[in-house]
Amino acid sequence: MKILVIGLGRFGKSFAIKAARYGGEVVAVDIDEKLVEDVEPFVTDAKILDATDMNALKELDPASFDHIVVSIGENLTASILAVVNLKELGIEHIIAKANSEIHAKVLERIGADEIIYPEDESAERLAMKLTHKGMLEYFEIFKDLSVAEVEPPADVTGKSLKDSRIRNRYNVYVIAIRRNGELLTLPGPDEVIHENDTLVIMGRPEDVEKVRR
Amino acid sequence: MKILVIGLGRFGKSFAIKAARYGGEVVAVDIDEKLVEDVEPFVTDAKILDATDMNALKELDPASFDHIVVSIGENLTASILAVVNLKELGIEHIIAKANSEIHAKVLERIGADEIIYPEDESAERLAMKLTHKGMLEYFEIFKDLSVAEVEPPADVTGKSLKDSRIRNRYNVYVIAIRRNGELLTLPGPDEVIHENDTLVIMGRPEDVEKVRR
Ligand SMILES: Nc1ncnc2c1ncn2[C@@H]1O[C@H](COP(=O)(O)OP(=O)(O)OP(=O)(O)O)[C@@H](O)[C@H]1O
Ligand SMILES: Nc1ncnc2c1ncn2[C@@H]1O[C@H](COP(=O)(O)OP(=O)(O)OP(=O)(O)O)[C@@H](O)[C@H]1O
Repeated sequence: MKILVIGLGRFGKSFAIKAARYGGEVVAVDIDEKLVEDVEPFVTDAKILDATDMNALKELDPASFDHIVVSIGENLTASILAVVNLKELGIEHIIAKANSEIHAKVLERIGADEIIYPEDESAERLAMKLTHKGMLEYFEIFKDLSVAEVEPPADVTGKSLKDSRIRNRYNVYVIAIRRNGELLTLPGPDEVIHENDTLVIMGRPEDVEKVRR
Repeated sequence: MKILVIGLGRFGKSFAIKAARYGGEVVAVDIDEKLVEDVEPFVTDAKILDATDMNALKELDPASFDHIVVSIGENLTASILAVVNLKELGIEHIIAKANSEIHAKVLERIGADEIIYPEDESAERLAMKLTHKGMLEYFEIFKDLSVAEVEPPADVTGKSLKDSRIRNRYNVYVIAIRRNGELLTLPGPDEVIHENDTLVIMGRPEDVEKVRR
């Protein structure tokens, strides 16, 4: 996988290094020389580059990459110009990091195909966890599928999964049980729920949220 | 749920507003008056506060909160002092946002119980997705459980789940199939895998990563 990362802030730098570690051929660029130097030992190639400069971008041969990530932050103009330049160069799929809701909206309009807004996504997960009693973990996998780890509803300890009727009552599936640090995946209907078990459930977000103690 | 948010940067502000929207009683504080004003319509209470000032913190009665989130960023010293102050006030569980690996390590050492590092978590997910051919979504739910959406391995289209032997070959469970926009949850062993289906799989991270086209 040939991956181009434009902008080496916290997200861009972290991404570039991880993608390289997972086997990607990573070219990492930034306008700031120090950041380019910092990341250079970890990636395939690191260059100083102003992404608002169309000619400089052309020299990278952007079409040769499988994925391009634009992770320029504070400078909204630079972030937007970089995406527009890449679109002008015929790049079909661009992943861009947004710094705010309005930034995300602008990026969508100018053709970024995937928007990443790390602070918002983490804030969402933490807000779900902390406002739902008994919810220990929460992940919205898709718009129609969430996975959560929850303490069992009050009346099910000592019952089998079948007798607990969790699926009928809450419309969620128990895909795993965490017991004494071990994970039992896809437990059968006769599995008895122990005191101190936590349940890993899956279902529509609106249903998963309702499973509380 | 009574929740105190200290620091209203992108993460803190987003978290405060969402937690309030999900029914939390949210007190949001920051040293910057403008940010306090911005968030005020959306939360229970918003105050200007310097979290390095122990007396100011005491006045908030931190022990009365179910959860405290310290989301001060750039100013590492302020972030650290806020956590130390709260520990001095006897607060047992503090959630703190980190801006870097070293920041996270310091927060751990001084007693933050849960560390959130949004850029790193998002970078991890994107790096997994982009370096694994055919992987469309990836979530590490726990250290021993990942969920991913993948294109089916080359030779399984047209076969039933049972005949595809995905579980034996890859040690992962197919917990859902995405077909034409619909989600089929917990498909049975006789479900045939169609062209253009994507599979939602679950298993240990090291096993999930191996399911590629
Ligand atoms: N024209 C440009 N060309 C290339 N890189 C640029 C340009 N303008 C800004 N950058 C780089 O983009 C990087 C990310 O920007 P910045 O640090 O403002 O973002 P951020 O959103 O706060 O990042 P993060 O949250 O990931 O730390 C910086 O390292 C900066 O040098
Ligand atoms: N002593 C303090 N007391 C209270 N708030 C503080 C203090 N010092 C800084 N803050 C606030 O913390 C907030 C978050 O800090 P900053 O914006 O630097 O973080 P960040 O990590 O870049 O945030 P994000 O990535 O969430 O945008 C700022 O709004 C700032 O005013």
